[in-house]
Amino acid sequence: FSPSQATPHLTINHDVASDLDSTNAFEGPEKLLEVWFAPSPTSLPPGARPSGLKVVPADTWKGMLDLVNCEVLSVLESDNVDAYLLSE
Amino acid sequence: SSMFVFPHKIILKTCGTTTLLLGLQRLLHIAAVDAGFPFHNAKSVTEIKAAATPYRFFYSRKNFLFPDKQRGPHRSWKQEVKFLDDIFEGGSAYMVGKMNGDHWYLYLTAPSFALTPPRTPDEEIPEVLTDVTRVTKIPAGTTTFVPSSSEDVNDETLEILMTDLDPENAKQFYLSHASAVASEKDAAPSQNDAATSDSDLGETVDVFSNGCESDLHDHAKAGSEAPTTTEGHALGTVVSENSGLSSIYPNSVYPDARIDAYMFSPCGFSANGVVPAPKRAKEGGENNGAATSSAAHYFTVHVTPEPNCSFASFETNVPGEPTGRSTSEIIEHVVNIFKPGRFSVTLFEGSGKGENALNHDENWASNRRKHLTRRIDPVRGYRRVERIVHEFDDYDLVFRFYERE
Repeated sequence: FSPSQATPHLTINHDVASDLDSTNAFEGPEKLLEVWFAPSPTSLPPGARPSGLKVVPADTWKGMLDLVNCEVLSVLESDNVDAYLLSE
Repeated sequence: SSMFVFPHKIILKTCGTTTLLLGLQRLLHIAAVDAGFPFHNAKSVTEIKAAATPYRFFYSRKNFLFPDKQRGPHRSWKQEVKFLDDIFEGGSAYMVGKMNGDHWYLYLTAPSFALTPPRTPDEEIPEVLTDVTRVTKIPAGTTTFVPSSSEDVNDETLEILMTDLDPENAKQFYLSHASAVASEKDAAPSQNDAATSDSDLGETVDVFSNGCESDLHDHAKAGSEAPTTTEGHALGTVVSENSGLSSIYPNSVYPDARIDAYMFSPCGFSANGVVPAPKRAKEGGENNGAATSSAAHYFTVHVTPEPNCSFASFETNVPGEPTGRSTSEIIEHVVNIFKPGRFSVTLFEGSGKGENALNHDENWASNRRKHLTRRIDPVRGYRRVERIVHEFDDYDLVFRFYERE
């Protein structure tokens, strides 16, 4: 099996993913926010790190997600976007 | 819930009674401190000094089923808007759809060029200008332009929010049903099933929290240690394939697309998909060309199957025609998976008007509206009961609401 270099790869957070219970979930509709810090990946403002937000480690996002009441189940990483699957 | 982190933007979509907006100030702080985006001392953030100033901001949601049970500022739209107004200057809040029915809320800010100004051309102008899509005249002596990027110009987001799911279709998002399907597959593996199992269930691994990360590339090379997955992820993959979600963007058309799916216990389902764009050569520019040049795309699915609050959402920014599947094909595919009693479609698309908006006449606007509404054809088996088009500064929004016939 030889995946393309462009194929995203997955990392699972077993500590969280193995023991979740959705019994008390009751509200379907989600809240969605989208924050843009530049018009495109190729026009980041002076001072921003070359990879912009993608330089931020997962552990740093974890602190923010604690405030939201979400935990990271897994991360699908690719060159241009990291996709975090979250609890709740 | 899901989060997508791009170099220049972040998307966070959270379910249930999460407190999404309570993470916003920390998010802005991280963007400033860790990613180096320009910041100011936000007047409403006393304990967090540095908060990045966003280029633009969107917040949206459908009306909640149980608003009184929400927490923080999420109990009402009014509280959410006040929360956001305290952070952003000049934000605009909208309610789209029937007040006494299913409606959709949106808060957004206009693009700000204060901290990410359009670049001033330099000696490379002739070459770059071939790629310019919008040119704005400003006082003699200088020319300001916004360089094209596929994401800036063609940015589009399609969201389908479905309620009152068909009970038979909703069953497949229960753990017990998914386990039964997985057992059947194990009992009678076909050649295709075996391939699926090897490539999709067995390739993912590893511990997130202790930093011992590796990936499928490592395992492919090592060819030894047996990879492991949690049951939620393994069953999520089964559900993703069995329900038809994984064929929305099939590997035959999108070879590098990948789905990360999770089946909750006793029910509920979430999935993220990443659809990488072909790599292009490094582009020049003020960021030393280090940022990757091609836009990547995503899609995400969340399902709450219980009959008293059944709901499913699908969101994507994978471009439609001419390079991909048409928007109406995607809508029909998704709706057939869940067969909802009611659903809304929102299509948010960059209009390309930019700073030249005032130069466009009514004909242009009319043609544009026709183009957008054509993208969402009638959906078989459903009656359209709402059709609304909003034109914002440089985005257009089409909202449609359907009920089962």
